[in-house]
Amino acid sequence: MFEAKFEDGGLFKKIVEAIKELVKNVNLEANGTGISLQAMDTSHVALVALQLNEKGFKKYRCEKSLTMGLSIENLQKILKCSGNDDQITLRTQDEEPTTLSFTFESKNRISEFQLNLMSLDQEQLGVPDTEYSSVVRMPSNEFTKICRELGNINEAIGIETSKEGIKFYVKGDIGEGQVSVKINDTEKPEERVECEVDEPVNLSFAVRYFNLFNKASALSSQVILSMSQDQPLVIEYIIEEMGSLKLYLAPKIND
Amino acid sequence: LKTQQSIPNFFTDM
Repeated sequence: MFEAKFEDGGLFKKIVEAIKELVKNVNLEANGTGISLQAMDTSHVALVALQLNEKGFKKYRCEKSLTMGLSIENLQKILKCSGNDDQITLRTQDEEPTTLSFTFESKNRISEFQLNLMSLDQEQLGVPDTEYSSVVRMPSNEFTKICRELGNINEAIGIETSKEGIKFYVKGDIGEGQVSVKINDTEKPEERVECEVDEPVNLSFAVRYFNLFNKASALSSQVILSMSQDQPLVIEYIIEEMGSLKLYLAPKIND
Repeated sequence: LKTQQSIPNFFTDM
């Protein structure tokens, strides 16, 4: 039997909202340590990796590892029947479940839904736990804003790191521009900008994906950008007390 | 000219 109860069901809804335009059908994996998900977008340029630790749930039980194939679109239809303040419980009964049960609980209502599961043949990738040569932490809303602004000018965005900070730049048909974000150690943690640069990087990415990734900014006030030259960048949103959502994006490279 | 890479070029199949 598998059971996982979110004290804050709104959080689960935010996670689904954050990934729904990136991935369509996903395998949700549950085991004794928690729930995880890994899926690529249809063009295989981006990878979504979610980890929710067992300790972050109000209640968690998983006796045997299981894989639940879900349509994100259908999952969202069911989640629309819950309130943002509901507690949400996910549950399966059988060893090889064909449905995933949802209980939505508020002060004055309990709802039950069953979502049909699918058998998905999905590629599972081994993502190495590497050290990145540049790691930048910055406010997630600021990153969202920069991507939106520069995305107007060109479809590719450049990211350059140095000891001084991080620079975003674009070159398009209409002209070019750059935005430098300064390091600061303000007392408000959500406004802090930190750069750990062992080696500077200069990378280019399709801004369209960043704009999709930025839907996850509702999960955390800070975003962590980890980069190495000519490697996929990782954008990480820490989900407080529960785990993290990591979004990988393959770079554009000179041929 | 820069070419868009894909994720499986970097991460291996498990």
